[in-house]
Amino acid sequence: MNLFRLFGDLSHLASIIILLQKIRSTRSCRGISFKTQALYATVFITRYLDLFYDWVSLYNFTMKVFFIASSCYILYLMRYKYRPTHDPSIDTFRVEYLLGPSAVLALLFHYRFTVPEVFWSFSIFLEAVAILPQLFMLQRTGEAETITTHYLAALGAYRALYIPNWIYRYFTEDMVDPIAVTAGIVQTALYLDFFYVYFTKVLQGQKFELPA
Amino acid sequence: SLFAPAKDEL
Repeated sequence: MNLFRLFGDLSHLASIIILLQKIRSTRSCRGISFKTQALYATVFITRYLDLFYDWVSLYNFTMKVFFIASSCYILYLMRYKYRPTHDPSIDTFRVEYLLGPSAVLALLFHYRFTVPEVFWSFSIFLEAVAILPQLFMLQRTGEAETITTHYLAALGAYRALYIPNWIYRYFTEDMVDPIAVTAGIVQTALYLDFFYVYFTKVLQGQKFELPA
Repeated sequence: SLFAPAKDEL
């Protein structure tokens, strides 16, 4: 464990708490893509299949349980408790375009050809693009509540911090995970546009609005 | 080896 990864994970944790706070405080899941949240639940469930037979550490175990539980809880909130506040007509990204290629890539690139390992690869590729329905929705509506942008910024920071973590591990442990690194770089790149608007507008006290 | 899965990551 190094500080980049620790702060990355804490940023991931913070993003989920911010999202729950957004839903609770506005009593609404307006502006949040159900599709992206469903993809994250899929990512965590398919990645953490090793939860019950591969012990890494208490930290690792606790985080995995938290990510699975919180992603399922968010789906419950969106699907049942705050269902009327979700507008499916603006959440229209075709998730087949993400699920299909991720499955193909997982069949081509994996560390061992076993069910959990192929699912693990699938989850890595899917996580890289799971934010796209959310960013697509943002692009469509052209604006976002400030708290929603904080959620996205914390999620993007988590991904960005994993990059120095990998560089650090390369020098200290002489180790590179090519699947995680490639997918991670793609995933971080997807946030660049968002970060630009976040830094130039939201952090200057303005509303998140995209140029028409 | 240099290339290995980082399974301790989340």
